[in-house]
Amino acid sequence: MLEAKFDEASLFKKVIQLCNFNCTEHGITVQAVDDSRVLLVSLLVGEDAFSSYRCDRNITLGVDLASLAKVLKCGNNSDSLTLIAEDTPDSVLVVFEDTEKDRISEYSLKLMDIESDFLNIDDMDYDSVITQPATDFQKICRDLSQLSDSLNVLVTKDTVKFVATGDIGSGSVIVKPFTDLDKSENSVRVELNKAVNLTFGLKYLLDIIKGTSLSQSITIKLADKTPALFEFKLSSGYLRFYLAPKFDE
Amino acid sequence: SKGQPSISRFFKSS
Repeated sequence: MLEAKFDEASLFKKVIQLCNFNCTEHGITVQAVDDSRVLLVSLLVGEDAFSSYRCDRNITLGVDLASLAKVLKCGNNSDSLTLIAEDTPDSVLVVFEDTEKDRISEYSLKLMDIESDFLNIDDMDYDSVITQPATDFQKICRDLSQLSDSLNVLVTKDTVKFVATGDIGSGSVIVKPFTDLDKSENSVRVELNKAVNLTFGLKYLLDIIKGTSLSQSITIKLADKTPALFEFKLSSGYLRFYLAPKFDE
Repeated sequence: SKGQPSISRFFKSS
C-alpha cells in the first residue's frame, strides 16, 4: 500500500510529466525522455517532502498525465493532497482536504501499463560546476534563444560566458562568481577543473528552464562529450535534466 | 556541423 500526503497540492501540480511513478520507501521517482530521445528528466520527491509517507512495497503507478492534470485542477493549491494506492493497483486515489472548511474531495484515476526503459545514471566526473540563481539562467536562455537555436557555454577561470550567434546578429552574457552573504541563493559559484567550451540546443534548454519555479538556484555540471546535468534542488529531492552537448560526429 | 546526440547513447536501460 502507498499513502503519500503533500501538505500543499501546488508542489505536486508543478512537477508533472508523462510516465511511470516509481514509489519506494524512500519516496517517489519519475524518469522520462522526450519524444526525440534527447532530453532526459529525472525527478525525486523524497519521503521528507510529504507530511506523512508510507510505502510498504515498491509500486509503479502508470499515470496518464493529461488525466491526472484534469484531476489536479479540481483541488485548491492550499488543500492537502494524498495519493493512495493498493499494492497491485489498477487505480490511484487522489484525496484533497481543505482542513479549515472540513471539506474532502476524492478522485479515483485509472492507471495504465506504460512500457518505458529505466535508464541507469551513474555518477560522472565533470570539468566545471556552476551554481547560479535559477531565474538568471532562465533569462539568459530566453534572451539568447531569440538570436540562435544553439547556446555556446564557455567556462574559463572565474568566468562563464553564454554566447548565441544567428542570422540577425549575436549576443553574449558573462557571469562571474559572486557571493551574497545576506541571500546565499543570489550567489554565483563556479568550480573549474578544466576549461569548457560546449554547445547546447536552446530548444531543450527552454524545456529545462520550466523547472525554474521549483527552486531558487540551478546547478549546471559540464564535461566534454558527456551529458550535462541541470539540477533544481527541491526541499527533499531534485528535478534533474540530462542534455548532451552537440558535437561533431 | 555539430549534431545533437541521443541521450540513450550515454545511459543504458536497466
